[in-house]
Amino acid sequence: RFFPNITNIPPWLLPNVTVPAASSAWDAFQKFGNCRPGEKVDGLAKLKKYFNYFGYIPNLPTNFTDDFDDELESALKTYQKNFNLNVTGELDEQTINHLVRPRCGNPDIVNGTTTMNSGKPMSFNSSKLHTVGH
Amino acid sequence: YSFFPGTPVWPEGRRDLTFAFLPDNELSDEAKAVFVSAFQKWSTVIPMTFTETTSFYSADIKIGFYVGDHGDGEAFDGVLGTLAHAFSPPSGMFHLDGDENWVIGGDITTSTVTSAIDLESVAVHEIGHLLGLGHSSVEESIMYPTITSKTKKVDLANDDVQGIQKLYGANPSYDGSTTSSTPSTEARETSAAR
Repeated sequence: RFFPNITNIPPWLLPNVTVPAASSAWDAFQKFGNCRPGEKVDGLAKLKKYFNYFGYIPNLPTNFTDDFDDELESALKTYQKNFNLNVTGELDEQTINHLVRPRCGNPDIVNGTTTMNSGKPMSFNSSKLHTVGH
Repeated sequence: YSFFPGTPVWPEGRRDLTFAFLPDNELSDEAKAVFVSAFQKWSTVIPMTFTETTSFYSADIKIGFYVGDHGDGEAFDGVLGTLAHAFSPPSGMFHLDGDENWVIGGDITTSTVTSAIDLESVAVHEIGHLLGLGHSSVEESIMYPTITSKTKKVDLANDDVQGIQKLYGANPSYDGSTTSSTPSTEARETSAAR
C-alpha cells in the first residue's frame, strides 16, 4: 500500500489500514513485563524465536521452551548493550518498548559475532551458531 | 558502523550499478523516485553510481515488494514487525514487506495512520546493507536497526559515512555537508577517552 500524501487522507477513508501501533507482529511481548529469570511464562518461546531470528540466540536442535533461562537472559543483555539500553538482563519496560519497534529484518548478529556496539566484537560460547543467508 | 562477516563488497570493477523493480509490483513513478533519492544519499559520499534499468533479471540490484513467505527463508510478518531486508554484496537482493503502509510523500509525522512507515527511510537503510554495511548501535545513524512509525530519517550520519567510505573510499566531490551532525561511534569513543 502506497500513500503519496498520507497527511491528507482521513483515517475513515482508509479501511484496513487504520491499524493501531499495538497490533504489530510483536505486540504479544508487552505481556512479559516484569518477567524475571527462573520464571516460566506462556509465550516466552516466541520471544526466544525473535532473539534467534536476529542472531542473539544460536540455533538449537530442539524447540524453544517458555522458561526464562540463562540463554534468554544472556540474549537480553547482548540486545540491551547493542541498543544502548540499561543492561539488566530483565524484561523491563524500556527493553520491551524497544523490542516491539518495527525494524529491519536483517540480523544484528551473524554467525555468533557482532561488531554492532562500539566496534567491539562479541562472541557466543557455543559451537551452534545462528547462520542466515544474508 | 559494522560490516558483514568477511566484509563483502562490490568488486573493484563494479562501481556503476544498475537497479530494477520487480515488474509484478507495477510501481508508480512517484514510488520509484523515492528509491532514486535513497540511492543518491549513498552515491554522494562514495564513488559509485546507481542507474535504473528496465531489465529486472540482469540488474545488479533487484527491488521487490513481497508478502509473507516469498521463497528466501525470511518470510515477512504483516503490518509492522520486520519491514524489509537486503542481502550482502554482491547479491543485490532488496525485499520489502508489501503489507506495510508505505508513505512516499507528504509529512509523515502528521499522518493519521499510526502504522505509517516512511519508504525512503527504509530504502536508505537497506541500500546500506546492499553495499556491505551491517547494523550500528548509533541511534542517529541510518544503519540503526529500528525505526518508529510516522518518522522520517534519510540523512546519513557520520557513522554511516565513515563506515561506507572505509569500504569504497570517498567520492572526490563529497564535501561532507550532506550528513546529519551526529558523532560516529569511533568519534564518541575518542572523545570519551580524552
